[in-house]
Amino acid sequence: PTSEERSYWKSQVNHDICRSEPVSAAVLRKLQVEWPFQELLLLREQYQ
Amino acid sequence: KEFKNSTYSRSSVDMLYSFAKCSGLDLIFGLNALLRTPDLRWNSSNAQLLLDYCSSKGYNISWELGNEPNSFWKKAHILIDGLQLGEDFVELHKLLQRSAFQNAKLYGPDIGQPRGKTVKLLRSFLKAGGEVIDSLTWHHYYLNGRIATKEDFLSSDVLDTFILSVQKILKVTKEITPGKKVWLGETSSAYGGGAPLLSNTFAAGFMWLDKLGLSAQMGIEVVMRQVFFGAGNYHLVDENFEPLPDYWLSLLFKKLVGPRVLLSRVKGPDRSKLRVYLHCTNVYHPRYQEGDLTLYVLNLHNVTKHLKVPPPLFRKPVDTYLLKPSGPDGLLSKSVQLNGQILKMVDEQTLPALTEKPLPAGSALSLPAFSYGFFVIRNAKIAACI
Repeated sequence: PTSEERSYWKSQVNHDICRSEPVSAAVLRKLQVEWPFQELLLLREQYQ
Repeated sequence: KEFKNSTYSRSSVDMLYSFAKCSGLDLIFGLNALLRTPDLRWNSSNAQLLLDYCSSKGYNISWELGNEPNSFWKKAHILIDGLQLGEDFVELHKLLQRSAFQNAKLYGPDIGQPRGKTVKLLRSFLKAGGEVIDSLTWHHYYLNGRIATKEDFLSSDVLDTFILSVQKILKVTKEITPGKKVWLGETSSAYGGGAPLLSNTFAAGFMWLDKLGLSAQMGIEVVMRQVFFGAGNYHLVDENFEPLPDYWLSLLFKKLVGPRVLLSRVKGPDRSKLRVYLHCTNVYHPRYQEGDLTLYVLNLHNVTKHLKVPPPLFRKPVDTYLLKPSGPDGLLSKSVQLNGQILKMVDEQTLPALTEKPLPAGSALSLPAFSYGFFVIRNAKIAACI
């Protein structure tokens, strides 16, 4: 796991996973930054 | 022909599982079938690590092995025949039996369109591994997303091509493993990410609703949609998680349509452009009861069509749920209206009410040009639905 993921999951320990706290701003930012690149990769694979 | 080494961390698996669980979805994990020993048997060591982790967490997961194995040569220059793939599934089944996943379901082989070599692969796969799968899965797309046109999306001939593909799959299955369930393991309007400005619009609903109707009619009990969220144009929610037309259509379908299918026919000219499907109504809908009927209809004519249901249903009260595009883009709109009201999330977590429009008893069921909708016939007291 990345450090952001690790800190997110650490914060979720002993919690009901379906009543988890909102994802931290750091994780959200990371996912938003990564998504355009993942999107391109997915699209290329789908077309292949 | 080369793949980057990618890693699923434990926390990625946790996130995936909790997303599915907390959304009320079942998770089917597709294992990598391209990891091979030198003599081309499936190398299960990587899968074993995942199984061990998932069983340590007590996760309830079903499994698949490989994606579109008919294209393995094209994608990865690895040639796997049906016999080998069947044996690989038997190996995975043994692995599951030895783990905490003895009762887990196994689905496959997730083949693409049933053309020449693919049908041959399916045939030999079923002979070698048919016994260990709980349902046979295959993938279907009508068109290539890069060249699909609006006319294709509205063509009854294009919609009818699905029937032939289903028949081919059912024929092989019945021949080799009679009684085996057949599912659509991945499907959408057009492959390659969907068709830009089409697959995410109202126009895509004709393919989606017709596929749901035909699948149910032909005995396919599960249809897995490509894709809930993702790259391209065929997603159900956009990058801001705003629902697109096929999301609203799916939601209405889930609310109104039950699993029991009845036969329906249209009397009149050019029937293939007025497509009707009839089910028992979903009895979990609070407004409806056992014995009610849900008719869903697609009008591909360029004029309004009026349907009359035969007696004794003619005098029954009917609720209409008519879907039409909203805004100046017409059929290419990303926004839909239900009975004249634009469908929109109330807030981030709240869906709008899906309000019916009751019709006076004895009314014809009207469907404007290029629209689709649902009609619930209330108090129908149909014996097959009770």
